[in-house]
Amino acid sequence: KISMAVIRRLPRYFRYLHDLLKLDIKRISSRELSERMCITASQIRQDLNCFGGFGQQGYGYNVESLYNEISRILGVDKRFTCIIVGAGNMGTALANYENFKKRGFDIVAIFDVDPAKIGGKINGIDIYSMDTLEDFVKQHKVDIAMLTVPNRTITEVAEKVTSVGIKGIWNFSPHELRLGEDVVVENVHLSDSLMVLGYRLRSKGY
Amino acid sequence: KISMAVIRRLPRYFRYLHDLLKLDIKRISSRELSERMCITASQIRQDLNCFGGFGQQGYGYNVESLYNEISRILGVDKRFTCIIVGAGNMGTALANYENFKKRGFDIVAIFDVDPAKIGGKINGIDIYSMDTLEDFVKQHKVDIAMLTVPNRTITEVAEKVTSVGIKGIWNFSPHELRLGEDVVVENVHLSDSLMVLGYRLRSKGY
Ligand SMILES: NC(=O)c1ccc[n+]([C@@H]2O[C@H](COP(=O)([O-])OP(=O)(O)OC[C@H]3O[C@@H](n4cnc5c(N)ncnc54)[C@H](O)[C@@H]3O)[C@@H](O)[C@H]2O)c1
Ligand SMILES: NC(=O)c1ccc[n+]([C@@H]2O[C@H](COP(=O)([O-])OP(=O)(O)OC[C@H]3O[C@@H](n4cnc5c(N)ncnc54)[C@H](O)[C@@H]3O)[C@@H](O)[C@H]2O)c1
Repeated sequence: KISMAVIRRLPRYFRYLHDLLKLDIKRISSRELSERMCITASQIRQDLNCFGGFGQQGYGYNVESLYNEISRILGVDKRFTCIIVGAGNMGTALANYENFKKRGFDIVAIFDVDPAKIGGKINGIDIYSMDTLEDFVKQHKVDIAMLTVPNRTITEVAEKVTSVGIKGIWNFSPHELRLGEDVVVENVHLSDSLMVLGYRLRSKGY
Repeated sequence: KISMAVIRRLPRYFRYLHDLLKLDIKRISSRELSERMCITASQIRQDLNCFGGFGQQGYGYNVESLYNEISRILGVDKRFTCIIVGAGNMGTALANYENFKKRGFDIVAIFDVDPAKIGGKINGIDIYSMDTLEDFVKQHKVDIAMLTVPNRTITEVAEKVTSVGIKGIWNFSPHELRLGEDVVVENVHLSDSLMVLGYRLRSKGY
């Protein structure tokens, strides 16, 4: 079994290897990969050894077989059906972002409580009333709900969404959600990335 | 020197320890912390040993001294002056997010090229024309530019921003930026987090 710390790094390997394939690079050493990705070469060797390595002494890693193995582990060929709850700024930015579809995540509907938004569309995706969520989920299998609602409503919205049977929650609010064992919650904390940027700026003496 | 892999996990420890302090919890074992954070206890011990551990056999970790040490390493008491470039959906969502200020990141201005947006405000922050960026940066020290412009403009905008002397770039576009050695770029790839959610859902058999 691969540790979650390694799993969390795999999308980044996936992106870099994807770029290398586009440049028609067939093999790469852990040292070269380390320079491109700003991760230590020993961390790369440690990570990639978790699932069979694919590296050979003196030859480096075979880019294509490594890419295929990471794709298999991440399951990039599987499609996920998603809805957005909260058609505000963040919800709109997510609905407009084309990369999710490329990674296998299809946003099929948006839900909101604001009458001025209901009946509209964002990037061709319909905005429905929250009152119709239960009926919608009865007719379409929904894997993931992206929650971009105001912080004060997050607990009630998360409970509503899981009560109609959705198992995957992508939570943009800063609040920790305590839901059933059967529900998977992935939190987005953009401030974490900003704090790392701050650390790196200070390490350079700025 | 602490590895970047550990540094990237520190904001998360910071948040959990912050919550524990609010609950008036004085000490915690690596096992308890592991359950709360869904990281293995051995990963926690390995991470925290990088900077002095603070753990004692049988007692666990002193929450307050661990929190203070992580705050010191991350430099949470330092303030960073930020601007947003691109007053669209993502830029608006960032300008409205109150957590950045709490973490020490002050958004002082927004820049755009759209005449309909210039002269307006988001969350009390003025939107200026890109033409005035150079003058603005001459009068105010700016540490970080948050780039939320359309993908096709990212290279030219990043070069403009670094040419006026800004050293920190928070890049929301999916494109890798190649800038000078003196510039620090932190990329945001929300699809990485979504791919981890997809992996976790499949591991549970959904
Ligand atoms: N995690 C991060 O780093 C980060 C960064 C920026 C914003 N955010 C978060 O994203 C969330 C949304 O921010 P925003 O700027 O898009 O807010 P917003 O106010 O622009 O949008 C919120 C939307 O939710 C709708 N809504 C309100 N109550 C609802 C309910 N009960 N059911 C369904 N829809 C409902 C509103 O009508 C509105 O359209 C907030 O929680 C904010 O904290 C997180
Ligand atoms: N990293 C991720 O996971 C993720 C997720 C969602 C969106 N995004 C990205 O965020 C970015 C913005 O998305 P959005 O939905 O907010 O777009 P948007 O079109 O709503 O906003 C773009 C803004 O940039 C302004 N602009 C255009 N050219 C400019 C220039 N040369 N200088 C200054 N401002 C300029 C426009 O006038 C507009 O206000 C895109 O790059 C998108 O890919 C990234």
